[in-house]
Amino acid sequence: DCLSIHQLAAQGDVCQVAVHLNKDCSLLNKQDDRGFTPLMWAAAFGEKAVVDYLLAEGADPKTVAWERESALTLASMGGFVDIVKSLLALGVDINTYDWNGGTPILYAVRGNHIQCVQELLDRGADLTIESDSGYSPTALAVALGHKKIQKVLEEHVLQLYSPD
Amino acid sequence: SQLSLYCSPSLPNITLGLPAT
Repeated sequence: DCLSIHQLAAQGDVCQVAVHLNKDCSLLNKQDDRGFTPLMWAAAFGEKAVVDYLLAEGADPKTVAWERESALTLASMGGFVDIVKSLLALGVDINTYDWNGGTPILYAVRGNHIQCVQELLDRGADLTIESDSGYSPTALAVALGHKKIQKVLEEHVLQLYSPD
Repeated sequence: SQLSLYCSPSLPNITLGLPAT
């Protein structure tokens, strides 16, 4: 009873989230003191069932927090590819950027989440966008020594320029 | 980043520790 709707969402407790929303439907998109919605908390913690439930109830996947954090960037940072897919299916901005110029693909690279990187590439993520410190996804992969991800990125670029 | 139920999730500095380009 002491947990907020945000914390309940992060715990993955669909039933408790539903109980709270039934009592107060304004909680669906309620932003906490940093602007995070329950959907963002669930996305950050990889709680797919809660994410699906909140989206089905009409939670806004495009809301950004005060420093422009989004559910997509949080899911990408955590490597939660199923959640990334669900959010992209709803038309969220795949190139959304936050307080340090971080985009979903930059976070997926930083977290070394190869499936997420691949999914974002397949859905058209912009590889030219750099962080505020000037790192593109490829440069970041190289700097962090994430060789498999570097290979995926390079192969993607080669495909883009393939005559086929 | 360490996730905790007691504070909002946060996104880390993308290039913390890396030299500026």
